[in-house]
Amino acid sequence: RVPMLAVASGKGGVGKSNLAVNLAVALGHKGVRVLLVDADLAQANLDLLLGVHPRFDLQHVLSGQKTVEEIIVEGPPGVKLVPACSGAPELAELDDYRREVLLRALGHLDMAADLILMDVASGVSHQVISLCRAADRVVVVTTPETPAFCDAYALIKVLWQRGLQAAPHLVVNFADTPEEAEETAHRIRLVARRFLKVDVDVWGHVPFDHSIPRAVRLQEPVMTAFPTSPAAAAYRALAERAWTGPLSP
Amino acid sequence: RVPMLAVASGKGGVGKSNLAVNLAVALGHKGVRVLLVDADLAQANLDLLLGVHPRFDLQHVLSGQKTVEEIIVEGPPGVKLVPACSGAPELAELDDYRREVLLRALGHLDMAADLILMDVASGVSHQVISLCRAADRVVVVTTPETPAFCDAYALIKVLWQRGLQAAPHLVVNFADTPEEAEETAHRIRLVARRFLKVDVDVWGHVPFDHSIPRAVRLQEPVMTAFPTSPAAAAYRALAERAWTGPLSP
Ligand SMILES: Nc1ncnc2c1ncn2[C@@H]1O[C@H](COP(=O)(O)OP(=O)(O)OP(=O)(O)O)[C@@H](O)[C@H]1O
Ligand SMILES: Nc1ncnc2c1ncn2[C@@H]1O[C@H](COP(=O)(O)OP(=O)(O)OP(=O)(O)O)[C@@H](O)[C@H]1O
Ligand SMILES: [Mg+2]
Ligand SMILES: [Mg+2]
Repeated sequence: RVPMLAVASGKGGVGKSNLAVNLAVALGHKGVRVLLVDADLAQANLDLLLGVHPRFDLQHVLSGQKTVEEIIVEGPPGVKLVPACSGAPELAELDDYRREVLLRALGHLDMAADLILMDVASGVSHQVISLCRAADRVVVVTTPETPAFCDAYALIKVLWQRGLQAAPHLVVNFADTPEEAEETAHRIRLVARRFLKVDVDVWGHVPFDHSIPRAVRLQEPVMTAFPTSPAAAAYRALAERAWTGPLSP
Repeated sequence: RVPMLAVASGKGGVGKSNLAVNLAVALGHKGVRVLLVDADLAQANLDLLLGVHPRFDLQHVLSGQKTVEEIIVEGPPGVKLVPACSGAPELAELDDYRREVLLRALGHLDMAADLILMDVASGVSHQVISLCRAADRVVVVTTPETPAFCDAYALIKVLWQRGLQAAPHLVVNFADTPEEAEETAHRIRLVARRFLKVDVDVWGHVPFDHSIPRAVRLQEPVMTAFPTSPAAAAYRALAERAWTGPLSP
């Protein structure tokens, strides 16, 4: 069984997809074979961030026309993408049977991979919760702002109450300074320990960096478009932390 | 019947909630009595942006413990808030019956209001689609970036195919320049007209403005925290456009 990491957040637009893509690329550079799954099923974005144009997507798998292996597209070295669909409301909230079909297909892949990295939709819907619970590890992304902080805590609370396997990990994005990131992470750890009795494991932070929006416009991961940028350095450090820590083989 | 405007987007984190709050405040300044509804039911954010602390929320209405009138909290002049709940997955996707209960309660309010302004969750789920279809008008928020553009188009497409009452309106947020906003709006109008035969009505744009994150940290709308900021001016112009145009009494 290939280990699975879910990237989730609660609040929208906090940088989940950029983290998923760049974490995958940074791990690929280290020789890890990563299968990146766009599990924001109704609103595909990973293909746009990677600059690839898939002909088929998970909708074709769920309707039985294709297998997961048949829809996979090559990304940067070490990274393969399982693309989602754009504008399909019925995929935003799968019924239990189709959700099982999807998770079973991902669990029995007929290909070599060291890690499955799943980018999950924002929110706390049943679909988000069940995809996170199916993963071995979950990393929750937040920013220092109050709405993102509250939504991240709410997601951690719901996941923990619904029997998450391991304590969630945390990444603070859009940090103006390392101190602000630490302060935000510290506050989340404090409320999670006090009210939920769970020890959130802080992986680190990604600074606010204009090279990310620039890379998004180029439809190329910042890791390859601006490899010397502060963001690329941050993603590399997170990949190091993730792969020597909870995801290590 | 009080007219209802829904603020939606497809992509997460594009500025829907800040637009909803500041549009409500700008209209309130013009003497309009606005009922702001946090229809991102599972992840309340409007209370945090207004700096209010509701004791009850829509969860209490849906469980039959309170009426909508009983959970309403006062906001800035002219604005009342119907608060949502934080961290309640069962509210992210209501069943048809409970969704009907909510819309009926909003439709038969026992209070004076000139406009109901609904902040909808990101995404294209059935809940998002049905709340938009229940509104008289929908304004879709996008940014100039490709993922936001594609998600906005996907939402417009799904809404139009599912029988939206009137052509959607559009606001471009995070614009670096007015030209970039116009170029983004123009591209959306072009694909919507060519592929969907619908004429999207562009309301205007909000520039990237640091006073918005500063206001978010203060838990105060930018309209009242930084009334002379570029963002406040943009929100005032949008309120003028909305109230003399499609929402005019
Ligand atoms: N560290 C950063 N510095 C500057 N901009 C950033 C950073 N991280 C993300 N962004 C910007 O924020 C936008 C949103 O990021 P992204 O699409 O990854 O968020 P998301 O959480 O996946 O959103 P959604 O809720 O729609 O899934 C990006 O388009 C990018 O421009
Ligand atoms: N014009 C702007 N200039 C600068 N920052 C902005 C602007 N508009 C929004 N923001 C920033 O983007 C963040 C996200 O905005 P907001 O929460 O309103 O988005 P949303 O679309 O409601 O997100 P969600 O998908 O979670 O509902 C805010 O916290 C704010 O800091
Ligand atoms: Mg995303
Ligand atoms: Mg919002």
